[in-house]
Amino acid sequence: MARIIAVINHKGGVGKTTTAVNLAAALVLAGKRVALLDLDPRADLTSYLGLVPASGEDTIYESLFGQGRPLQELLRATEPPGLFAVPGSTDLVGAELLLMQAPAARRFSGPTARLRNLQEDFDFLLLDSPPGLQMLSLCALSAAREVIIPQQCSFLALHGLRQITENIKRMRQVNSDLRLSGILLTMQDRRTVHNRQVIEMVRQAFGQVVFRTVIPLSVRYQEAAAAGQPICVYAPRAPQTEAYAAVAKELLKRK
Amino acid sequence: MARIIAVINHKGGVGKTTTAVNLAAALVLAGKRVALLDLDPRADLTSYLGLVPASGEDTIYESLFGQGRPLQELLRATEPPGLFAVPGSTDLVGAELLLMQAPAARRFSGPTARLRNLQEDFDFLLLDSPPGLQMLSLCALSAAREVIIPQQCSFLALHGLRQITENIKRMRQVNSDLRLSGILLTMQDRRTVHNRQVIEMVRQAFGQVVFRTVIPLSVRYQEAAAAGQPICVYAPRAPQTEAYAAVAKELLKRK
Ligand SMILES: Nc1ncnc2c1ncn2[C@@H]1O[C@H](COP(=O)(O)OP(=O)(O)OP(=O)(O)O)[C@@H](O)[C@H]1O
Ligand SMILES: Nc1ncnc2c1ncn2[C@@H]1O[C@H](COP(=O)(O)OP(=O)(O)OP(=O)(O)O)[C@@H](O)[C@H]1O
Ligand SMILES: [Mg+2]
Ligand SMILES: [Mg+2]
Repeated sequence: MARIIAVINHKGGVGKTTTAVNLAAALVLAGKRVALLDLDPRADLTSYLGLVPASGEDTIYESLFGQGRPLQELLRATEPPGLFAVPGSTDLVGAELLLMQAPAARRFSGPTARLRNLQEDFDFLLLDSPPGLQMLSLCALSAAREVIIPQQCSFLALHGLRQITENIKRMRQVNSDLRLSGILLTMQDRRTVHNRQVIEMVRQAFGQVVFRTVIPLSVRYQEAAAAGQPICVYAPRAPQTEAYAAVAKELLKRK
Repeated sequence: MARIIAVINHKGGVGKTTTAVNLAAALVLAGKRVALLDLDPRADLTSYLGLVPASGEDTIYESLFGQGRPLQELLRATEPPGLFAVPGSTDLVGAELLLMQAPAARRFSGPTARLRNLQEDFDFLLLDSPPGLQMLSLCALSAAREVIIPQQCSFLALHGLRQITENIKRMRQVNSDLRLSGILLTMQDRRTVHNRQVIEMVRQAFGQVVFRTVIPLSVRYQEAAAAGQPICVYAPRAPQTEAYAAVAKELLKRK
């Protein structure tokens, strides 16, 4: 049965998509069967990996919210070999209204059940989520059993950390399994005191749940995205690859 | 009559809030009367400036979408002297459903009229918007007459640039005044080729509409946010302040 992990933070641009892609790839290199799902209507993960968003026939929207084909049929192979992804689609914009209008008690049960159909085929399912306070983010929290919060080492991003941790607590009423597996500090510029101060604040507030590994600020992650590859494919022996491999190791220890 | 400018990009973390605050402050130092409005339900601009989100009585939500007090009464003074801001509120989350359910023809006319009531009192109104494909972003595009798109110099952020420019075109059907005043390239790390390549791509695709000034990647902007001040108050003579002063100068020339 797969570990289903929502990669989420209401704050924008903290490295959710970059983390989803690179952590998934690192888990594959560690021998795990992994699938990514793009739950963001902007479909950035899909465009990162060069997967054409599912078009014409069923998209992820129909499979999760309609009468579409099962998600297994939407899976696409990507790099490194063994990594799969379900492409996103702007159709997901339609999910906001649908979810808002659904009766609260069973608002997420349909998409959650359809998403969990994938769990027998994989060891990990990683869900990339949109920023902002959207229903799709809550849908990801309902379908997942674990949460990883990428967190930029910047003061302005701290405001979002409080909001997402509050929402995780709230979602436990709907999804009692849900637990915070880790807060991943990202984009640290080691030359600055400010980033170190923010890291210190987060470690003091959240303790052990914060991953020991911190992802450095590095243009190599941006270059890898331009090349459409996870960092471990783009620069296999680089320290930027090592950082996400270390996160994967820590995650595997946190059952 | 104020120039009403939506600071917007569907991509997260590209510097929308940082640009709204610092550009507004630079315009005040250039002698203009300026007000900021926080149209993001997460209220990051409000927490940046240390303004307690409007609570208890009317929030921006009631003033824009309900029968609340006029926005003039919600204005708060902030730094530098002469800059005002209407605080945001998580109540704005309620606007998504309200706007989706409103008949398309007059979906934004109420909030647009109420927002434009401020235009006699100021030279500039800057609207900070949320990331993602949300109705509140469209509401900002409906109320504004101009758009500034902060754009991170990173390949992964280019996908969002296409999406926002397409939505601006679409919104012209509802708001024929709407024009793109500028694309502001942000967070350039001058040490990297990648950022320069992305800048080149954006200048080639959009030409003159891209501001000549590029905002550098600098922790000083994060420090200023931690201090709750615009960069021109936090570090008055620093190059980071000069960069937004130069953007303000360019904007004043683009009538
Ligand atoms: N460690 C890093 N160092 C430098 N740049 C990074 C790093 N991680 C991500 N980036 C870049 O920062 C930007 C934001 O990253 P990303 O798009 O993954 O964040 P996100 O949280 O998914 O954004 P959104 O909120 O829009 O979904 C991208 O341009 C990406 O290439
Ligand atoms: N030029 C810059 N150099 C370095 N850091 C910056 C710069 N501009 C903004 N930042 C930092 O980058 C992060 C993103 O900036 P900001 O929050 O303004 O973006 P945003 O587009 O408003 O994000 P969101 O999509 O969540 O609304 C913040 O932590 C901010 O302090
Ligand atoms: Mg993303
Ligand atoms: Mg913002």
